[in-house]
Amino acid sequence: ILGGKQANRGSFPWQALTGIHGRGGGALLGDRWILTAAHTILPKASGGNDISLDQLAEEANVFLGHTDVDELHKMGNHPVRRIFIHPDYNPKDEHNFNGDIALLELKHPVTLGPDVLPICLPDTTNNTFYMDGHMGYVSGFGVEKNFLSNHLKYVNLPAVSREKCQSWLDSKSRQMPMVFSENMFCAGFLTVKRDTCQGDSGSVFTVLDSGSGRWVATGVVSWGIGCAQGYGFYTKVLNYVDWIKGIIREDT
Amino acid sequence: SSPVPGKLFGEIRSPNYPKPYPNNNISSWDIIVPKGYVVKLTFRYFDLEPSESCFYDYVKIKADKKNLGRYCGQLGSTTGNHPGRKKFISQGNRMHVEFHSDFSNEDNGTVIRYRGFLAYYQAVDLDECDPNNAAEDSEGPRCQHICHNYVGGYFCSCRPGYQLQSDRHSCKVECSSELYTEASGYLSSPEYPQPYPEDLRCNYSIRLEKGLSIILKFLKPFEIDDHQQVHCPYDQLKIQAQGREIGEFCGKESPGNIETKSNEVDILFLTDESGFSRGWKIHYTSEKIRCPQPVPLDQFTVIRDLQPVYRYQDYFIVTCKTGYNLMKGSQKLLSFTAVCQADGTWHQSMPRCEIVKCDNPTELTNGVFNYVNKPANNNYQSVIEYQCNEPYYHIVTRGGGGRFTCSPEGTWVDQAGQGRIPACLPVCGKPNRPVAEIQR
Repeated sequence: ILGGKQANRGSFPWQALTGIHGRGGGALLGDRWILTAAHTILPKASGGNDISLDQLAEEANVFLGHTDVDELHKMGNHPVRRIFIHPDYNPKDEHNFNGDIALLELKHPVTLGPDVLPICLPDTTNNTFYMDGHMGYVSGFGVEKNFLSNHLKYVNLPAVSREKCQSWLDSKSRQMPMVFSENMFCAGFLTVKRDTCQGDSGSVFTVLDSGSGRWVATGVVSWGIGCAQGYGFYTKVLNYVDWIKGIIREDT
Repeated sequence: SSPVPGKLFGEIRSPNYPKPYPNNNISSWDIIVPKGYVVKLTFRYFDLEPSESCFYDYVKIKADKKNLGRYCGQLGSTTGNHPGRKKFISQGNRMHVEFHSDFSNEDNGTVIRYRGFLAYYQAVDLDECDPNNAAEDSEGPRCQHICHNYVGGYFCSCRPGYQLQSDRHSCKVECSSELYTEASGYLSSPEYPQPYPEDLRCNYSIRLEKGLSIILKFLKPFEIDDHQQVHCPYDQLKIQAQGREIGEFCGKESPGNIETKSNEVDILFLTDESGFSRGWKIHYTSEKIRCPQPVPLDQFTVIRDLQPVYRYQDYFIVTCKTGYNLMKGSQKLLSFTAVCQADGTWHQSMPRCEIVKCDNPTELTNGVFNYVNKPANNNYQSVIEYQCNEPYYHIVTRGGGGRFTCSPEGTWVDQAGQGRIPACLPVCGKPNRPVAEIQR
């Protein structure tokens, strides 16, 4: 997290620290599901096709319940039973992060408490969270000033309209021809140095639903061109609620 | 003398009859008829020298060691003793006739010829049963009870309950194996209400159908020889029911009514050689045997359609009040029926009702249950309430709320009667310390 603040315990109790191909983030759904980005499991151009999801699940590490990485490690790993990657995600296409969403099923449900709580999924009839300027918070254990953070950080960022995102991205297309699909949204600033960064992938962009008083995951940290050098791009959770619920319900 | 063989009839004649009998002649006849007959003798013709007291010629008749007369003379003569048409009847089966003639038959120097006699005898049946015909050597009647005469003899019989003894004369009470099988009846000591005989060994057995109980009712008078200090030393009336001793009675106090509770009763009446008591009489009846009135062991036992009296083959059904289980020992019963047996006992003992106990409530993941009732237990109607670990979980019930009651079936059910416990679902998006921006 760049330009953010140190999170207090209990502020982002859904925050998971993952270790699959490196540091990543995730958010607790219910008591045994972790919402994360697909590319933390199958990184782009990594040649990871050789490894099965079962094997990855076996090797995946998930930590919950603290804001301090060392403490998290001390608290122990939550083993993963299965991994679900959205079928639209293509790890071979380096410029297209469409479908960058995945679910990790923990082998054992976690006991909820002040430091471990799930995040809510958005109501599919409500698109207001993605309107331009709608502020949200992203937390993560990712890079801060070129160092991986040892403490959970968070930053609040405004959602940005699709037009602004696309316009800015177009300006970068010669440098980086990235795909901005309907299943993404962007947030952040062009000039203010507040952004998510490497290691934050899989963490969620959350907004407070003032109607219900609940925090809702609207995005999953996905990609960006550099860090704090423009908008960051997030997987639009709203478009995947049915997929998520389908898996969770079917499994439950 | 000339014995007359045992014919049924015949005649005897004086010597030379119908010619005059000789002088100085003594002839005799022993008329013998078969036993059971007497001899009846009549003279068809009689003509003997008449004399005072039949001093000269005569016929003498004897029977049964008695002299039946000395006869002489002619029909119509003033002296002598003409038998006329007299019938001479012996008491036994023998008769002795003697004829005597002296040295002459003269009357004033004139010889008179007398023709003698012709007698006819026949065997006449003796009515031995007539008390007047008692045998000379016997002290009493020929039969102790009943005498039956027939031609040529007699036989004895006894009144009911008595048996003719080997002497064919005396009767003795036969009461060693009296059997009564009717549902009711009377039985009594021999000769009741007259004094009972001596040396009795009477055994009266009442045998009725299984399941019937014999009731003995002693009638008055009741009188059995006794002793003031010693219990029934002389005569005893013993009553047993299926081998079980009910009592030994004597004296003048009636045992009253005895409910034997048995379908087999034996009454033994023993007497000694003396006494003058009038005995006893029993009217026995029977009824289906009773079983004890069933009594619940606890207040939760319900006896269905309780009857005032239970008899053989009756039955009762036991249930428990709602929330209680029928128990026999440690075994749980699905139902219970007890049948009154022929011996007046129930074929199985009363069960008890034990309160239904539910198993320990199912633990609720991420939640707890608490007992609403005090003291906390798992008995029928106990109530527990499930709660989730708030605020991190919220309870989701199956429509019947979070309160569960221990049901009569021993399961915990909610208000909708369902047994599935609630679930504690995670509460999402409610951090304890949400980020708050104070600085504006």
